[in-house]
Amino acid sequence: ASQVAVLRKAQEFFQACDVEGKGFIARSDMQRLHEELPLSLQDLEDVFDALDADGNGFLTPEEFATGFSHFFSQSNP
Amino acid sequence: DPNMKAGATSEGVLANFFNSLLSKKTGCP
Repeated sequence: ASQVAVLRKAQEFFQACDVEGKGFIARSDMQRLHEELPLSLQDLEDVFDALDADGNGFLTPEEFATGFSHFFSQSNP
Repeated sequence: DPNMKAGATSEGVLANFFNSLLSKKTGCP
């Protein structure tokens, strides 16, 4: 049940990041967060690269959820 | 090992990113 909650949260964040409803998050979408979050542009680049598992320059909902689940399992063992 | 160091750094940045999103609650703009 908790895994479903984590995936729902990941989906919620993904949809909020994908403001245009493209179905993916581009690097420029990630850089928009610079104004909202206390992270530098370089940090956001690193986050994007870390989540973009296949390195194609687009974050899919699956890649985003995988990264979020991994983070969650690390911080809440 | 530089690869291990890079991995640890990205984990820290990811944790920072997701924690920021969680604390914002409203998520991205």
